Amino acid sequence: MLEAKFAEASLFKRIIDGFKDCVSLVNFQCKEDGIIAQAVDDSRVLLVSLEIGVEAFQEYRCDHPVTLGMDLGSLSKILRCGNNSDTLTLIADDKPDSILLLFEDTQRERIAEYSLKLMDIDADFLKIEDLQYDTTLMMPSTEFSKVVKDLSQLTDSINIMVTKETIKFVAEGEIGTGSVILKPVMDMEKPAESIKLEMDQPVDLTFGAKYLLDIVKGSALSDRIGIRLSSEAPALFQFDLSSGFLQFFLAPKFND
Amino acid sequence: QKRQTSIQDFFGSS
Repeated sequence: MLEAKFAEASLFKRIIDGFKDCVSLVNFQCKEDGIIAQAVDDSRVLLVSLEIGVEAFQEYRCDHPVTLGMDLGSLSKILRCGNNSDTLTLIADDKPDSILLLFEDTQRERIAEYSLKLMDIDADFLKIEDLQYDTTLMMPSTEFSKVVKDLSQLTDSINIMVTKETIKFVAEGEIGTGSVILKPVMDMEKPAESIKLEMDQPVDLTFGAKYLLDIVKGSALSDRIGIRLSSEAPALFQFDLSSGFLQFFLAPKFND
Repeated sequence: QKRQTSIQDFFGSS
């Protein structure tokens, strides 16, 4: 039996909205210690990895591990039926054909109950080992989102270059070029506005703009984004939850 | 021209 209650439905909505546009069919693996999910987009360029720890729930119970295969488009239709401030409980039995979503507005005694048919999704679960990164960045997710959206207007590839004291984003397109340079900055009054940079090796990497546009949809989850870059591995973009995270691994573009 | 790599190039088959 799974009973996972979010204090606010908006949290689960924001999690699902954060990656529903790049992957559609996802297995959610529910265990004693929380829920994890992983999916690769159709073009096999972007890997999404989600972990929702027990602490992120108001109440959580999972007696037996259970995998819930869901179509995120359908799930998100149902999530739109609940109000953001409702509590949301996900309920499934040990061998479920469907999952129950229970929205409760405790102020108004309103209870809405939906069931979603589950799917048998054939997908391997990749073991993502701890990778070595050359550079780690932490910055406001809104800032990163703006850079990506601005530069994506010019081109389908965005170049990210990091040297000791500078983070440079470059777009070269047919209509023109654009670049944004950011420097590490510590904002004592608003720590969330700070830009932190830890660089072991400079990096110069190119990514498909369309994937970066998918990734920044996770910005509603956290006001900070962690970016880890390596010349030899997919980049990692991470939004932290109060317990858990939403990670995107993005394969770079290389010179032939 | 740059070539788009795939997640499988790094993490093996999925």
